[in-house]
Amino acid sequence: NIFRAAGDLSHLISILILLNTIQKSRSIAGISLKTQILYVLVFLTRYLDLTYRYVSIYNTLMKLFFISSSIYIVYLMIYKFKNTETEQIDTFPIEYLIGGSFILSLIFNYKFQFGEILWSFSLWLESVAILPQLFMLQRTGEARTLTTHYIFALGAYRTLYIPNWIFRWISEGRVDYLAIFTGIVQTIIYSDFFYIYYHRVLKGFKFELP
Amino acid sequence: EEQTIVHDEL
Repeated sequence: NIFRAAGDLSHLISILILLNTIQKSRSIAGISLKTQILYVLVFLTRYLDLTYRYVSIYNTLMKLFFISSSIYIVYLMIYKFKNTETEQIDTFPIEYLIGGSFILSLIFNYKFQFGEILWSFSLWLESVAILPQLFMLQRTGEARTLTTHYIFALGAYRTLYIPNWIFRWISEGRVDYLAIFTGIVQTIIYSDFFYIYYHRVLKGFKFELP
Repeated sequence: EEQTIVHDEL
């Protein structure tokens, strides 16, 4: 359906914007390495099911793209364009996010099985993975426009999945409680950002926190 | 029989 397609496209675009920003400016200033590491963890734990579960060629290719691009971005950030200045303000304690997501995945899952727990873990972790990045924005108080486009596209992906879930609930009777709940949590975390993005970036102002 | 969700989304 259209929401799902738009969501996936937005997800794809967000990664391309980020890669393009890094490659062109040859800098990772203002981008949180911690958030990017969390995404590697999210994609690895959710998408490694492609080794034992086949959905479609589209699904497989997308999963491969997200796993490889996220690892590549972390590689660029650590080795190629290392930025100690940015690292110094990237101080969000992610071990709590990882630990909390792990505990929640043990409590909430569709089956107490390795693959299902990993899937649940990835959903919880994804819902909070942007926090180090937002935290960094808050500390610096401003961001490059491209960085804000990246965060917007990334947030739009999960937000667009919400109407997709409603659509699938009506048309197929399919309800994925875990994905829906964590998707809503994720969207709420982004809501503040969306608001500022709408009021400043889209009207041509610099991204500056009030 | 318990129903499991098919993980067909990204």
